[in-house]
Amino acid sequence: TTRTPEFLGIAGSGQGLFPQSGTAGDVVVGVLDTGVWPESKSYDDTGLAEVPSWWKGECMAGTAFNSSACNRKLVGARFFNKGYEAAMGRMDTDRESRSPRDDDGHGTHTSSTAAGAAVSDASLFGFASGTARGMAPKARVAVYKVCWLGGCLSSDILAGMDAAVSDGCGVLSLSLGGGAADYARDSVAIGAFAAMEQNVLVSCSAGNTGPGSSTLSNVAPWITTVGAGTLDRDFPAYVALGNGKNYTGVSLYAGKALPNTPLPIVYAANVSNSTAGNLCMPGTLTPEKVAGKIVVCDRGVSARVQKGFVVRDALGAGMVLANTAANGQELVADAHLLPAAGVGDREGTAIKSYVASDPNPTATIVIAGTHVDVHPSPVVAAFSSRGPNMVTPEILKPDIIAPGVNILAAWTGKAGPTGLVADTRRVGFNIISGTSMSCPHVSGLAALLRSAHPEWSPAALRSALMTTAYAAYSGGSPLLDAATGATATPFDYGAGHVDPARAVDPGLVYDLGTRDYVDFLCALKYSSTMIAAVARSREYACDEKKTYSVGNLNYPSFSVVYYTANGDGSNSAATTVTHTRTLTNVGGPGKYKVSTAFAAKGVAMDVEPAELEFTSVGEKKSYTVRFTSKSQPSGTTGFGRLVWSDGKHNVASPIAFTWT
Amino acid sequence: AVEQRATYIVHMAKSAMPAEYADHGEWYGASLRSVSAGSAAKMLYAYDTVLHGFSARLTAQEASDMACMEGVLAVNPEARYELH
Repeated sequence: TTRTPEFLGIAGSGQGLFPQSGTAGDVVVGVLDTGVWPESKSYDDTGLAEVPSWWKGECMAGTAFNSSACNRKLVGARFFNKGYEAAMGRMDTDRESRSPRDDDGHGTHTSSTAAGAAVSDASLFGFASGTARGMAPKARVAVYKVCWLGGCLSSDILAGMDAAVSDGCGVLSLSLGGGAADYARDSVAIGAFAAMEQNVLVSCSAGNTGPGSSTLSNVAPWITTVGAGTLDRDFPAYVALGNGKNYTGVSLYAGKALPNTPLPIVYAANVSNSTAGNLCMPGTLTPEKVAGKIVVCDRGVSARVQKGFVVRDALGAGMVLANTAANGQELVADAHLLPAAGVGDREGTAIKSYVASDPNPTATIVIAGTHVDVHPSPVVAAFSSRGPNMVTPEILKPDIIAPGVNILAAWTGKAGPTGLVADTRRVGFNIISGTSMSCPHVSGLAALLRSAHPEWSPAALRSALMTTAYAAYSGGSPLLDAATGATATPFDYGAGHVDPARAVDPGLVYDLGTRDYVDFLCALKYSSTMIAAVARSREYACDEKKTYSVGNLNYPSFSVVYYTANGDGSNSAATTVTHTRTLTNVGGPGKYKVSTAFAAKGVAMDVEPAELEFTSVGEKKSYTVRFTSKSQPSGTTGFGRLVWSDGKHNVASPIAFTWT
Repeated sequence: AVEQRATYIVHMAKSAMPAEYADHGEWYGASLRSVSAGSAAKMLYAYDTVLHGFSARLTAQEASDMACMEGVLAVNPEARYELH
C-alpha cells in the first residue's frame, strides 16, 4: 500500500475523484479476520470527524486489549471465540489473546489495506518504502476477530457478521474461505445474503488454490469475489552461479549478506534423508552435507519461509527457493531468516541442472532492494483461484482482480514477519501475498465508491467496479497469467483488473436486489425451505407458473454453458442460450451502442436492441443476447467481451463459454 | 461412552415462533432443551441479524431431532474456514 494507490490511479490527483471528507467518513469497513494491533499508526485518527451517531459498534476489552483502544479511525473491535473454544478446547492465552488483539498479523494487514490511515516512512526492512495507506483512508475500520490460531469456525463467523451488519458497517471484508459449498450450507454466503439485503457490500477473497481450474471459494452471486494480481513493483535478488550464469529472483532478506566469494550450492534432494527432501521439510536436511552451503529447495507443501528456517537450522548459509511448474514464473517475496532468493520454474530448473552437472557447483545471492515500474503488470497471480464456478457454472467468478502480490501493510507486534515462532523480529509493516490481500483493496475501493455514491446498492457498486475493469494492458495486449506466461482468461480475472478512477463514473450499472437473487435461487430449484434458510424468510416463494433462468440474473458478466446433449461428449445440433440484462443509467443522457468481440469457434452472438438511449438518471433499459453455438467437444471453452459505449463510458462485460 | 458433540448452525423460521414465547431467544432455548436430555446441549450464539437461529453443541441424534422440529428450516454442521 506504499505503491497500490498510485498503481490504481487514486494517489495524487486521483484522490480528487472521491470525497475527502463528509460522506468519506460515513463508511465503516468491517473486517472479519484475526483482529487488530491498535497501536499501529495505520489506525491514527488525526483529522477524522466524530464517529457517526448511528454507529453501534463496540470496543470489547479482553486479554491485552482495553476498550480505550478504539478511536475515530478504529471505531469497533469485537471478538467471537465461543465456537472456536467449544471445538478446540479452552485457548492457551499465552499463545493467543481472548480479545480483539491480533496475534497473527493477517487482520491488521487486511484492515489497514482497506482503510488504514496514511503513514509516512513505512517499509519492511527498507523494502517498499513510502507512505502506506488504505484504499479508503478516510473511512472507518471495525474489526471482528473470528479467526484464531486453529482457524475460523462458521459459528463465530456468523456471529461476527451478525454484529457487523447490526453495528452499521457499509462494507464487509472477508479474506477467508472454505471449499465451494451449496449456498444453503455456506455460512459466509448466508451471512452475506442478509448483509446485501441491508445494503452492505460483501467483498471476499477468491482463494489461493490456483492455478488449477474450478478452485474458487465464495462464489455466491451476492458476494463480490476477488482474485489477485501483481503490481508494478518487484524485489529482485540475483543468483550468480559458478558457471558465470546469473538468474533473477526475489527476496526480502535484510540481514547479513553472504560473502563475496561464491559458496558451494547443493540441491536439497541430494542432502536429505527423506524421499521428499527436495521440499526442505523440517528435519529432512543432513547438517553435515548442508553446513556453509547454499541449498536449492523446491516450493510446495510447507510454507516458503519455513523452508528457509529449515535450511538455517541445518547450518546452511543460504537458500534458493525454486518454483515448480504449478507456480510457473510467479515470484512471491518473503522476509527470509537467511540470505535467500525465490526463483521461477525456468530459473530453478536451470540452477538445478547446473548443480547436477558441475562437480563443484558454487553460487552467491545478491539482494537488490526495491524496483518499481515493472512491466507487464498486473499479471494474474498463479496462486489466485480460478473458475469455472463449481457451484453455479452460469455465474462467472471471480468477479475481479486487484493487487495481491507482495503487499506492504501494517503488522502485529506479536509475531515476526514470517509468522514463524523462531522469528523474533518485530516490524510495523509486513509484505505478504494472497487473495487475502487483494480482497481488502476492493473493500476499500468499494468504501470509496460508496462515499461518492451513497445511494447505490451493493450490486450497483460491484457493477461499477466490474464494468470499468480492464482486461488488457495500455498497449492493447491482453492480461497475462503468471502461472503459464500466456494470456489470461475471464476464468482467471473475471471482468479484469479493478480501475477505481473509472469505476466512479461507470455511466450504466447492472443493478440487483433481494428479489432478483431469490429468483436466482428459484432457478436453481431451491425448495422453499432452502430459500428460507438463505434468505431468512418464508415470505419469499417461487411462482410455479413462472419460468426462472439462472442466466437472467442481472449480472455484469456472462457465463454461457452448453450442456452436452448426447452424453457422449458431443452436441448434436446448434443450441441457443438467451440471457436478458437490464442497465440502469447512473450518468447523464446518452446513446449507447453495443459491440462484441469473442474468440470462440462456431459461436454467433446477437444483441437486441443494439442501441440503448438514456435520457435521465435512474432510467432502466433491457436487452437480450442470444448465443448460438454449433456442436463442440465437451470441455471446450471460449471467451469474449460485450461493451456498451456512448463514446465516453465503456460498460464492459466479460463472456465465458463452456461446453460441458 | 459419552456421545460426541459438535457445533451445528440451526436455522429457524422466524415467523413460525409459537405465540407462547415472548421472544425468539426464549423459543430457541426451549427448542434446544426439547431435544437435549438433561439440557446438556449448550447454545453458543443466538443470531438475529444475518440469520434467524442459533448455534449449539449437539450430538448427532439431537441434531437429527432438531431438524424434524416445527419451525426449524435447517441444521447444518459447523464448517471450518481458512485465511487466504
